[in-house]
Amino acid sequence: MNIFRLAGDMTHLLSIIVLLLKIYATKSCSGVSRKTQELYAIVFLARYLDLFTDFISVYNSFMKVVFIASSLAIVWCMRVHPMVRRSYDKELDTFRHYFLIAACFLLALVLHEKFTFQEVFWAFSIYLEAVAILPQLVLLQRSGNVDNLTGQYVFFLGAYRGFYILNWIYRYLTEPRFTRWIACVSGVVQTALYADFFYYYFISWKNNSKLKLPA
Amino acid sequence: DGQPETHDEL
Repeated sequence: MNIFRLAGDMTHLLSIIVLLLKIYATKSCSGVSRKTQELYAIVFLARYLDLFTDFISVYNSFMKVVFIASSLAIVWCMRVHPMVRRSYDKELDTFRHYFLIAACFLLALVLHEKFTFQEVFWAFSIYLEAVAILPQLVLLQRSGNVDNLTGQYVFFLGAYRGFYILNWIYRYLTEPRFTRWIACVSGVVQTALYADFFYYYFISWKNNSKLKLPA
Repeated sequence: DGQPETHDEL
């Protein structure tokens, strides 16, 4: 494992900790898209089907369990916890995420590394992760104001994707047979979705002002 | 040779 991948995994973990902290400390999930969180839970469940069949490292298995458990915990909070549930902005979170799930699954049926149950679900999870942030970005754009923790959550998620791209470049240069088109192309698409957000995040950071996204 | 390696990333 190289430093870029480790940095990517850590910023990913940090983003989830920030989100859990926000929900736990404020007992509120305002500004957070439940649809994005549900998509992430599906992403992790579909991707880590290999948890019991392919052992890579203790670190790898541990992180898989953490990602599955934390994503389910967030969805659980937003759906079941009485106070958190009340703060959910249903009217702002209108993205039709079922279409994303269907489209990604169809794409996975066509484009995969191998036509097996696990490989199709792995490809599906890669495609779905690439677009899972869309309901969150749309929600932020619709609400205009972004609170600090939600802004940091999206920032760390974007940083995680950026580090993964550096990781692939590093692996491509140092490993003789590193070619993973599905993951790399989807990863670049996913990172590009954050470009706009990053731009406004940087502006607000530079001016030391509250993050605001244009309508 | 088109054989998928194990997915070692998260």
